[in-house]
Amino acid sequence: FQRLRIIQVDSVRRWMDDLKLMTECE
Amino acid sequence: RAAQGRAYGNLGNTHYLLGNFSEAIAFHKERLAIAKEFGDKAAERRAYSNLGNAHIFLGKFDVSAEYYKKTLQLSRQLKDQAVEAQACYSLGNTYTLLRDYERAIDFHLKHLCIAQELGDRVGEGRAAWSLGNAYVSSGDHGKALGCARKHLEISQEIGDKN
Repeated sequence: FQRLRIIQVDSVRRWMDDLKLMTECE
Repeated sequence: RAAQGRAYGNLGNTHYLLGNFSEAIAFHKERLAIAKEFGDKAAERRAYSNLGNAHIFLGKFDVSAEYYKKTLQLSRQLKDQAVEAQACYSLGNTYTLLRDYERAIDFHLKHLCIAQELGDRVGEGRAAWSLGNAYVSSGDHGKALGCARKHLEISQEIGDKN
């Protein structure tokens, strides 16, 4: 998790924020 | 058995949304096994995406990349361009996390091409932003500037002040 907290690239951080709520539904 | 597969998928998604990524992975693996048993390619593809996403939050970026590649392969088989674009975008970001900028750029370019083909301006803007950042990381500031200009142009067009 430490590795995840120090992500410097804005576009990757934004992608990961969106990803948190992204599920492929059944 | 088919309903069991759907239930596993829903349990995987619920654990994921709760932040229980290891549990989510266990359920999505069960879902994947049943999808394969039935030859249900769409469900198999969804399971790969969900598995790729969950591994990101465990910091297992290399494992995510392998699952996203399987998603990409199936999206092509299923001729689903929107999913193919999504898989390329995920792979671009994952390779950026892995600091493999050459591969990241390659996938962001593929994402950009599909977004342009589909007339998806939001996707195109996101691809330009991501591509620009990958070029900066790889030291190619000239190409990064071109991407930043494209990102600005699209952001203005779609009214995205942020």
